[in-house]
Amino acid sequence: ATEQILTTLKEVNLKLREIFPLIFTKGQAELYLTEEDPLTSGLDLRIELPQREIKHLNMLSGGEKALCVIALLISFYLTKPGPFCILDEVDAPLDDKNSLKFIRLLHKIKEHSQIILVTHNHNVIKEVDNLIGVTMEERGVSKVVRLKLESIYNDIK
Amino acid sequence: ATEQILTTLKEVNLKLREIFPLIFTKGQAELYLTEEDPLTSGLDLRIELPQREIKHLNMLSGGEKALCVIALLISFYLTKPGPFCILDEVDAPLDDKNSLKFIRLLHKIKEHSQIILVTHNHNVIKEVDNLIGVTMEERGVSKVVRLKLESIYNDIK
Amino acid sequence: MHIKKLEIYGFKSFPYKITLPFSKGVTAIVGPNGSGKSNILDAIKWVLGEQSPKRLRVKEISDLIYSGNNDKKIDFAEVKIVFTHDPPLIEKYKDYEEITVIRRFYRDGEGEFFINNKPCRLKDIHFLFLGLGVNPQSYGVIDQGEVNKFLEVTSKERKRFLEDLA
Amino acid sequence: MHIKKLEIYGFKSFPYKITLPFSKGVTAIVGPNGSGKSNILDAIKWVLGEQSPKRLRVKEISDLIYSGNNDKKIDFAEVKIVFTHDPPLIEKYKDYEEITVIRRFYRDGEGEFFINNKPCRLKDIHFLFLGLGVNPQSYGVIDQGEVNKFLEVTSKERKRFLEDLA
Ligand SMILES: Nc1ncnc2c1ncn2[C@@H]1O[C@H](COP(=O)(O)OP(=O)(O)OP(=O)(O)O)[C@@H](O)[C@H]1O
Ligand SMILES: Nc1ncnc2c1ncn2[C@@H]1O[C@H](COP(=O)(O)OP(=O)(O)OP(=O)(O)O)[C@@H](O)[C@H]1O
Ligand SMILES: [Mg+2]
Ligand SMILES: [Mg+2]
Repeated sequence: ATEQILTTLKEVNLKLREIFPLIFTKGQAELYLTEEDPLTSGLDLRIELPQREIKHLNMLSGGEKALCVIALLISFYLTKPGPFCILDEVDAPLDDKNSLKFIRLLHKIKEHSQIILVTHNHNVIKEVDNLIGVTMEERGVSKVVRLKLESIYNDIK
Repeated sequence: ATEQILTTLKEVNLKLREIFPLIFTKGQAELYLTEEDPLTSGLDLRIELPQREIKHLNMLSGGEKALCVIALLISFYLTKPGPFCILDEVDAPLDDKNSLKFIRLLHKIKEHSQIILVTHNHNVIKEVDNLIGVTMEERGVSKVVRLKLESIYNDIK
Repeated sequence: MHIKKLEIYGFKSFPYKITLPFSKGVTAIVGPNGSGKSNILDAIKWVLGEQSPKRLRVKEISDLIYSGNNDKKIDFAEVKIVFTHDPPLIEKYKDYEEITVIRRFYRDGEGEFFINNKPCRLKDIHFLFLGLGVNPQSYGVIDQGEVNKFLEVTSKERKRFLEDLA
Repeated sequence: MHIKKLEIYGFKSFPYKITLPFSKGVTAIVGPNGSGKSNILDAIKWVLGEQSPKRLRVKEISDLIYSGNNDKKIDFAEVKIVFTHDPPLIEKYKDYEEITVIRRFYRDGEGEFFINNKPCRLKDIHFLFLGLGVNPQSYGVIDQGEVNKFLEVTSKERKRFLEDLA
């Protein structure tokens, strides 16, 4: 089991080295074990951003924290693709530019994993493969509508 | 002190009776003391939505919870206007329709209270009185730009 | 393997049976605040074996059953999920191109589980999903408002995600 | 009474002095993720007397001082806030149309406070803001990601907000 944890950690960090700079230009991140023994150890994240000193993760902004989590998620899925991934409004803290980065990164893992997400963000809605609409016409009763990408888009404008 | 708490509670509930249905059509909400003695008691919120049974607040969705908090905030400020109100992305969970309701409600209290908010939401940005832009051109160094409403709007489109 | 279809009846805000077709790729569920989007994700978590009321956003498990002014008396909540199983991953179900799992919960507290329409226990469902690499508490399921959780938990809790992966 | 101007120097991501004019009504602070918007709100809370590192999103108070690769050596953090005071609310300052508060913090741990350019103690600042009905921990200051906090705290904690109001 020890062996497995160490190899997996190495693989995730390899992917993280590739993914993190796509989100934080010239940034670097690495997961590391806090103690010698992998079985009892904790896991922490070290981040380097150019010309900034990130002493601890709490200095990051709300959006930057969400972007770190997304980079880790993608690196995990590139290391071991799970059958699916379910995300409920994880893009809520993101600005326009980063919400586009988010959805484009998801496309990198959709080959092996099905992605189901809830969002209010129009930048994201524009770039998904399928849309499911939910409404509550009759009070308290949810109904589902199959949406065409162009029809939802007309509503928004 | 007891007297004061009871009168204030009555006043807030009066305002809540006016504000809450503006956010939740035909809805009603009321703050109530959990025990007899106002000095030692807790404070809870009871909500009624037409044709729905809200057994406890956790049944509400993320956006509905935020709307309840906003309704309470406005009712507090209408009862006793504080000099200012500072809100950091409280509109993040809201959909298009509700983010418009949010900013229009804020205008109800701006007469006596100065409102400073952070947002990424274009529906909200369109309806504020003043805009302050913040950027980080040089890595790690924040700069402030005075924005004209139309100029930010061109960027977004 | 991916989710092909989801059917929900009597669960949370769904008193009438609804059918949701899913396909591969990226699917977005959109709609106004309070319309039932997170409830759909709760339905998926529940049929995958989630037992914790807190993670299903209820006080008691019986709150999962629809309750409202609707004159229709709802006695039970049921969620059915259909997975594709081509190429087959589970030896026991190698002849099945699809695997169907149904979870039901009655007001009197009884629960029923079915795999490919054969009654089974919750343990069998957990076992099945373990074999498919599916876990409602894995790092790939992020609840509303919890996106930063991975960074905010203790380092020991964070390591559990790595163990999931190993 | 409202905030007329804010000046920030050496605080968090602001190594150069910046001046922010404010007016009445609703003001939105906008900009990309990580650009410094919440840092501006932290500056306001700090000059109003906030003492808790957690509410200022730092581990130690010394983390409030700018640190980065900038060759400029920053020795202290300073925030200055200017309020209008017309009609006058505080007897002591009834001849002033504006009230200026400055808070400074040096790397060696020393702190300095000024009201209308006269040195004072933190206690004086707390006292001043109490008189103006201003409190960085009031129900009117909602931090990022904490919008639902009012609903999620215990009912005893929630009552404190009502007492604030009374
Ligand atoms: N057992 C139940 N019976 C009937 N209605 C229920 C039940 N449980 C939850 N609900 C209703 O479901 C609604 C919340 O749905 P949900 O959390 O899925 O919304 P959402 O679409 O995710 O909204 P948001 O965008 O605000 O997150 C609540 O209004 C609640 O009243
Ligand atoms: N003492 C400090 N010295 C230098 N930079 C700092 C300091 N403290 C915080 N920062 C930087 O400030 C940035 C965060 O700023 P802030 O939280 O204000 O962003 P924001 O504009 O609110 O973004 P978001 O929209 O994502 O919430 C971080 O990138 C952090 O590195
Ligand atoms: Mg939701
Ligand atoms: Mg912020």
